[in-house]
Amino acid sequence: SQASRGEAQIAASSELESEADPWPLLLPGDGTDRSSLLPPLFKVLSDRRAEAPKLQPDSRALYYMKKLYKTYATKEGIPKPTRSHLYNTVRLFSPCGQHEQAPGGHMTGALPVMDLLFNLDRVTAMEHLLKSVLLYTLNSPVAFPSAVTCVCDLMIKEPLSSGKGPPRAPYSFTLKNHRWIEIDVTSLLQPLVVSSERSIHMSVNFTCTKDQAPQDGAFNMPLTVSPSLILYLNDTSAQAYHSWHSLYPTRRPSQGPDQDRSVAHPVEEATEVERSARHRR
Amino acid sequence: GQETINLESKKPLTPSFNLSEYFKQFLFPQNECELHDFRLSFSQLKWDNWIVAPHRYNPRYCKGDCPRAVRHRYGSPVHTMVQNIIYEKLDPSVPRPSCVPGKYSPLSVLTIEPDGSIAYKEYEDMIATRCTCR
Repeated sequence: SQASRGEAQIAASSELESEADPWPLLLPGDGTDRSSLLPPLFKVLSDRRAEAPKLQPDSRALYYMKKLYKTYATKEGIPKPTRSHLYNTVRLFSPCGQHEQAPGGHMTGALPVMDLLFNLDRVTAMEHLLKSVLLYTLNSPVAFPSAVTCVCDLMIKEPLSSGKGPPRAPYSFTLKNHRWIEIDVTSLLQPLVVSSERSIHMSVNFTCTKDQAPQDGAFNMPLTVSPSLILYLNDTSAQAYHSWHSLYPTRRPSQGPDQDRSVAHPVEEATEVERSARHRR
Repeated sequence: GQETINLESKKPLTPSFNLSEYFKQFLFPQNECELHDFRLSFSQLKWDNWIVAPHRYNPRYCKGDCPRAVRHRYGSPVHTMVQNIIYEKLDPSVPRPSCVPGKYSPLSVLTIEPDGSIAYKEYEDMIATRCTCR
């Protein structure tokens, strides 16, 4: 039986190897769109032809995300336990379409009014939006001689929310020596991402003035004209890591109802354990 | 058994086995089930055109023989010992307990998506951190 079992095993493994590609075993046979089912890691494995991404991201955006990665993970890629946030996914989108509505007036550091189109196809149904920001990059880190106050007027042009006018929000903030400017647009985007909108068309009107001498006029705002859109998401799928889960592990199945007593009387429980341990020794 | 005891007691006490052989059975087996490193870089898998970070990834793996008394070191359920006894005493076609990962840690990955967007994602169970016998 030993020999026949060995032959059977050899036959089974050769049959497996003869299989052109084991990955179809993992994928549903009904021809549905598989790519959304598998995390990107397996997609590459399953279709083996690891084609390079069609579009290469903006270098400044890549630099920003690499800094974010170093903040959240070690060199080996282990998520740092110190992070307190609940999102396990951060997606940065560059506008796939933009055009200037009106030229900017450099007298007060105004940027041209921009129409921006973001395509959010990569956001999966299991990813819930926690926060979103528009990220402007300063072309070169400058320390402004005095505080600069900026007002950014954002308006979502499409999809139009039913009934009400286009949602808009003015933002003002003080700009000192920043490399990036993050404008929180969560309240504007939340309803759109929740309703699984996949493309968002917004217009941004950005004006900055110097606090001390607004009448000075001309100063050049060294901002990149087109911002990136960053979404902080909580991926609720099984293969995503849920740090709060490791913070509050589920109760062990072996724990019976009396275990709750130990929680109520930790001191008695500790002496009991000590006594039984001494007795066992 | 009285006469056998008398016979035994008359026999000269000669060491019927050498001690080193005897103690060998208590040494830990050389290739006992344990965690092994396997450091790879995503460029070896030709994934580095879409995985930006980390550069190195050590998923680790478990390899080795499961000792018979697995409970004390591997946190195995009693079922594992039962399976071992079945293999040894009743039916060798039942496989011995296998050395497999029992605990994992997550991995953070920075990727460039096909549409050019950039994604930071944390995946569960990507690095084996402890082995067990099951």
